[in-house]
Amino acid sequence: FSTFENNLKWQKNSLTYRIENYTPDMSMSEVDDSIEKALQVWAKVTPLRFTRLYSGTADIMISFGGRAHGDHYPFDGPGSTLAHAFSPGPGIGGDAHFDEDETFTLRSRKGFVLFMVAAHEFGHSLGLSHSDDRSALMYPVYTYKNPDTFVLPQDDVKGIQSLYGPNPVKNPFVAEPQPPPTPDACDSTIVLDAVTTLQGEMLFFKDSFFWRSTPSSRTPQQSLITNLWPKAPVSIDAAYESQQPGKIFLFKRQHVWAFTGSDLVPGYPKSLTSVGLPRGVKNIDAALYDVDSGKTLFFVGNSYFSYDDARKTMDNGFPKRLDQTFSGLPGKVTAAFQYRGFTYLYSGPHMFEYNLKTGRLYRVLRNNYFLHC
Amino acid sequence: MPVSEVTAQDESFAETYLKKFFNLTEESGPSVRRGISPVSKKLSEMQKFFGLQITGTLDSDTLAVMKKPRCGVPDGTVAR
Repeated sequence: FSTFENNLKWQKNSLTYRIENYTPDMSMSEVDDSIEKALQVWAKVTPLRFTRLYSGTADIMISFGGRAHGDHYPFDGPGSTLAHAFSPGPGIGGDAHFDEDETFTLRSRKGFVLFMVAAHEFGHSLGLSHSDDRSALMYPVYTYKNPDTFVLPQDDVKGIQSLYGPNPVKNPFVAEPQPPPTPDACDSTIVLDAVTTLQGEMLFFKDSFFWRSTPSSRTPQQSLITNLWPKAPVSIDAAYESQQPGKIFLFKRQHVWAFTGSDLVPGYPKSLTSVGLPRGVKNIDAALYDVDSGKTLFFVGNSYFSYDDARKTMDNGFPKRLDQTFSGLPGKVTAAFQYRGFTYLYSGPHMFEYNLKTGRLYRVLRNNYFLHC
Repeated sequence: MPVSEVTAQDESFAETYLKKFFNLTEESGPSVRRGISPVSKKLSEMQKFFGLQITGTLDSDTLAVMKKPRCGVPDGTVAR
C-alpha cells in the first residue's frame, strides 16, 4: 500500500458525506446503498464513522459528471478513467467524482460496479494512494468483484490502519471475515492448485491468482485469474492446454471451462462427464495433455484416467492406480503438466519429474522450481 | 494473449497515458541526445509498478494494461 505525501489524513474520526447528484444508470436507492456500503468497507476496520448530509458542505462531496466537471481534471468519455478522488483536506479535499460517461451498476459484470469503484475512491478520500498489490482494492485497475461477498484485502487493511488505527469497537458475537492473503510464489510450502503451459508460457495457479512465466523473463508475473479470464472460476482444481492453439481448460468441482484467449468457448462450462469421466467423479485433482500420445490424463485421488482426444473416449483399462505407473509418489497428484518432454507431477509442496513413457522418476524438486525463487 | 504490432496510434496513446498517470512531461529546450529517453524511463516506471516485464519499450502486455479501465488518480506519485 502507499499513502499520500506526509501521510495526509483527516484529523478527526467523524466524517460527513453528501451525494450531490445521481447517475441515471441506477436507481437512487441503489446509488445510496452502494455509497453507504463503500464507506462502511473502511469504517469496519478503523475508528472512522460516516454521517450523511443532505445539504451544505460535507467532508466528502460525491458527484457524477462527464468530461469537464469543474475541477480542472476533465474525464475522458467512456472507458479508461472511471472516477477520481482527492486526498484529505479542506475544500475539494476528500471529494469523489464519478465519470458519468461510464455505465455504473449495482452488481452486474456488464458495466462497472459502483460499490467497487466508490470503495476504491473513498480509499483516496481517506488518505490512501495506489497500491501495486494486484489483489488490493487500491490497485488502480478496475476488477469485477461480487459486492455481496467482498472482503477488504489485507494490504488495504494495513494501509488504512497505518493512518487511523484499528476499529476499537468489535462485536464479539460476529466473526469477522478474514481478508484474502496474496499468495507468495516463493513460499516453499505452497501447494499449487494447478499448473499448465499455454503457448510457450507456464501458468501456476493458486487461489484467485496465477503466475505467468515467460521464456524471456525469469520473474513470473502475478495476476488475478479473472483479469485474464473474466468468466473463469477461482481456486481451480486443475488446468491443461489443449492441442488447439491458445485453448485452455480449467476445472473446478464437477465442471470444466474452456477459453480461447480470454473468451469463454460457447457451450462452456460443461460437466466432467463431457470429457468422458464417470458420473461418480466429483472433482479432479490435476490434468495434463500428453503431446506424444494425444491423450489427456486426469488425476483423481490415487488413480488416473486416460482420455483419447482423437477418439473422444476414455481408454480401456482405466482408471489405473498411480503407483502402477508413477513410482515414488507420496500421495495424490495436486497439479500436473508437461514441459520439454518431461512430465511433472506435483504432490503437496514437491514436484516429481518423470519420463511418461517409461514411468521412470528422474528428480524430486521443490514446487517453486519453475518459479525461479 | 495474442501478440499484436504496436502502432503509431498506440505510441501516441501510451504517451498520453504516461503524461496523465506517470507525470511524463513534454521535453522543452535542447533535446537530450544521449541516455534513456523520458518516455522509456516512464515506461519502465509504469512496468515496474504493474509487475510487468521491465523493458522500457511499449509492448503488447504494457499496452493491454494501459487500456484497462482504471482510477484517474496518478500512480506512484502524489497529485497535490
